[in-house]
Amino acid sequence: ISLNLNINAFDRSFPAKLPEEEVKVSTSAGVERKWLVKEKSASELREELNRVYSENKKIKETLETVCEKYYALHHHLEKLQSRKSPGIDHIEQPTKKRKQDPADFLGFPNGKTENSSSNQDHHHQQYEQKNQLLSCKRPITDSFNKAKVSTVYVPADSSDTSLTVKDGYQWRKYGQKVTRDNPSPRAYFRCSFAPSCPVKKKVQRSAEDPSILVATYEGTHNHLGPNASEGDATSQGGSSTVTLDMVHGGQRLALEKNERGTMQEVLVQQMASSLTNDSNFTAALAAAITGRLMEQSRT
Amino acid sequence: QNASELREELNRVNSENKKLTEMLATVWENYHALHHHLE
Repeated sequence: ISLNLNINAFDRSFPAKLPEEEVKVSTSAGVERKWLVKEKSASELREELNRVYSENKKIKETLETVCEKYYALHHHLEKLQSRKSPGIDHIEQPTKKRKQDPADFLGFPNGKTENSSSNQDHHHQQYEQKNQLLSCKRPITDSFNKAKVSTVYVPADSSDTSLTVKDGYQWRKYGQKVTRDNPSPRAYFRCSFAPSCPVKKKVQRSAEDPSILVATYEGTHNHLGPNASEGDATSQGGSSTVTLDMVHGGQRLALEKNERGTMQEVLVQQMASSLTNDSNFTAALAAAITGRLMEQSRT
Repeated sequence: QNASELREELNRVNSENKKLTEMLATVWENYHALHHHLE
């Protein structure tokens, strides 16, 4: 990534480059001289004002460009981090040194223990100041917030390699890796509402009992699940997580029934979504309703 | 606009430019820090 902004930084020597205005003042008439001096002063002020306006414009343009570059770079860093360290490894491996994130580095407010480094404090102050002045706060710290973690155990068919746990939410798989302690790979998912929703999930077969899937949820959904009746938008990993917890006690039938129900609901929602996005379908539906209304009005 | 109004406006824009320059320095510094971090 190039640091070159392809812009000409505002030139501080700009005023010096301006040609000095030559004003001929008659030495024979004092009144005329006074008038000319006053006139020159106003003219100079106007010129100075124009110069300052021009500088103001340049600074604003430069600032906008740098801001855009900064956020692009930050977004790039987030992408790199999610690719390099998927999931929530640091939770399972507390001895592993936590990877430094940009929030730490730049001193962003992230809910973690503040580092006492004066450099970070400095950056933090600058960041706060920037946000105050720019009024362009972005939720860049959301993904760094400390997340709640919960684990659920789900019985699964040994032949099923999809590592899918139906829990009432939609997920996007973004990675899979083989871990040292388990022959079965571990899959990483993000909530489909990401990046606005920070919840992550990782699924892996239990090393002790391969017929059980272990799903670990990190974070709290900040939206309703696909099934609105699930209710609590802030429930961790969805309310069906609680149902899945019960499964651990051996209520397999209840789980299967619940899974079928959830799957149907998800399917219905997906179908409804795709249909309402289809303009032909919407037009046909509108025509059908209009036709029905007209029929009723005739009778 | 008379001279006094011009001076007032000049002061206002100069003050705004000063703030903007400070902001620019801050963002620029953060940008460099992030770039360095990525390297």
